[in-house]
Amino acid sequence: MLELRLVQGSLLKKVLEAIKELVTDANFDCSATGFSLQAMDSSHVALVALLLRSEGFEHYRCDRNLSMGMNLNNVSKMLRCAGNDDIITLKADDGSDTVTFMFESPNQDKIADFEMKLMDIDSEHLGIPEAEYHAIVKMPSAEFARICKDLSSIGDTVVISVTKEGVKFSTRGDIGNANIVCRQNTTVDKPEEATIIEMQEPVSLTFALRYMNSFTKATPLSNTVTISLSSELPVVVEYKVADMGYIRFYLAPKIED
Amino acid sequence: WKLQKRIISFYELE
Repeated sequence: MLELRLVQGSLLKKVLEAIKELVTDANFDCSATGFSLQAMDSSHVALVALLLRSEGFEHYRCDRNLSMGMNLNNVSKMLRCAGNDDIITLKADDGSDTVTFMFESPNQDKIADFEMKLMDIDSEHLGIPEAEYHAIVKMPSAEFARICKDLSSIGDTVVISVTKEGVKFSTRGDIGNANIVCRQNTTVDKPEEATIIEMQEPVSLTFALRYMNSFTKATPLSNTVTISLSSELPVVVEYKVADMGYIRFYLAPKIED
Repeated sequence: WKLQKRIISFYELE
């Protein structure tokens, strides 16, 4: 028996909008730790890891570890039927091939349940060890989204370089090239507007902008984004999901042929 | 030319 009640149902709606462009089908795993997902895009270039900790739910019952295969476009269709202020409850019986999404309006005057078929998905699960990153950049998520969008009108790839001067996003294309430098800026009115750069050593890596733009679909989840970089490792682009977890996007770099 | 690496070349399959 599985029963997860999330008072801030809009978080789940935003999570689905953040990942459904990157991943088509995925297994949602439920355990005592929480509700999680790990999936790669169809090209195996990017990976998304979601964790919503059990403590973040108002009610969390998961009698045994359960993996539920879902088409994310179909989940998104279901969740779009929930109001932004609705409480969302996920229910599944042991051995069932369906999951039920229950939506309750805040004043309890409307209760809806949507049942969705589950599917069998063969997914490859990767072990991702904790890594020491050469540079970690924390910046406003809207600023990062704007930079990725702007650069993708010029080129297909972005070079992200971190030095003691700041973090530089560069691209080049047929019409020209572009460089955007963000310096560390902690003298702002609100902490979420700060750009904070922790650098152990300079790093410069090249990534496909198409994927970066896809990651920025998570922008509504968090005011800030954290970008962790190490030479010849995938970049990690992390958005916090309130105080209950995170979405992490991993993207493999491009290297010289 | 830049070669696109794949994510599975960095991490072990579990």
